[in-house]
Amino acid sequence: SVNPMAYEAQFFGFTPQTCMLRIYIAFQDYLFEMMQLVESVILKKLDGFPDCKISPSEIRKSTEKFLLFMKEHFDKLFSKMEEVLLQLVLNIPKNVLLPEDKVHEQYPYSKEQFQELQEEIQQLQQQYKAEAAAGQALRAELEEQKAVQTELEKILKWFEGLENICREHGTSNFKESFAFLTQNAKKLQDVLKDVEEKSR
Amino acid sequence: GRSQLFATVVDTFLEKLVAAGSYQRFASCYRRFYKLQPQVTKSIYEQFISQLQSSVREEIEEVKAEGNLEKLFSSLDKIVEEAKNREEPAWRPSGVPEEDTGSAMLPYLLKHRAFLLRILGEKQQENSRAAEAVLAGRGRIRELQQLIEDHRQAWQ
Amino acid sequence: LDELVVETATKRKQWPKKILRHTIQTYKAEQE
Repeated sequence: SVNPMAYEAQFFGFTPQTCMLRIYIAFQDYLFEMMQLVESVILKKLDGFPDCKISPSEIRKSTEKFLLFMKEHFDKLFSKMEEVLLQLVLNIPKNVLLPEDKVHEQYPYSKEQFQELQEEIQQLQQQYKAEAAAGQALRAELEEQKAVQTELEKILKWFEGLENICREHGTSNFKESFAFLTQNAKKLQDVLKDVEEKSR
Repeated sequence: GRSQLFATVVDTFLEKLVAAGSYQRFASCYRRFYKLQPQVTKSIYEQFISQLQSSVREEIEEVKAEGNLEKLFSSLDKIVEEAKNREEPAWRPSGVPEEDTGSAMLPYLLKHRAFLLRILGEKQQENSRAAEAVLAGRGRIRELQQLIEDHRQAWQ
Repeated sequence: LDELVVETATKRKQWPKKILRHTIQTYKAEQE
């Protein structure tokens, strides 16, 4: 099972394994290049000794022998180095949290709690809208009440005005004076009738 | 620190590699040439080793520069230092982006909720005052209507 | 695999901040 070391990649911007692979390939290339160089230098030196019996294929064999030996040690040493680097240098200890993830430490919310919180926010928004609408309706009624109150007060004023007129003309209690008036009117009618009869 | 450790580990690797590929080993592989030209063999070997070491070191410097490793190592050392008294394993991405992002948004959700609670409370207070005023207004209007009715009755 | 890991890790590093910016804008707009 491959450990993708994703958290390390989040920090470094590359996976540690890739980094090690890149170093391995580069080192290996150098080793091969150096060996090639060594061999070409030796062959060139041999040109100076035409009578010596060392053939290029023999040199090639020696190169391969030395390279094989170096490669074995190289691989062993490199995997040791890789192990140490992946464990101690290019790794993020289990108890360490990267700065960009700090929020997860401060708010250890579960998925359910998070959903509840979202629902609660939805609900609060609905409630607020309802309250705002209710507020509008209340203000509208208050406006309406003002107008109605003004009208009713006008009517009352009118009545009061009426009663003031009566008072101004000495009839403080309208009812009595109305009764008095009616009596008077009736009396007058009787007197009138009386007069008419006499005159006939 | 990590940077120091990195350099040490690479140096150790190189030392051991050179120790493995000793001059004896080299001379024994190229035995006949060595017999013919021991001095030349020696200098070729020495050049081989120093060239190999300098190439490896250059490569390491290149990788460090490319990956900006010095800076990353020192900042990681700091981060690890800060977490040194934490025992339990720290949070790691769950693999479900929605969930992980959710937690990142959490502080703002909480702030938003607090805001909504506050303005809802204010609005409710405002509305209850308005409701009282409306009820008072209705009462006043009933009074006025009653007064008018009384007057009207009286006139009637 | 390596590219996927790096791409995923990069998103994990960068996107919460981006999303957060939009979320905050949304909330601010809503509050206004």
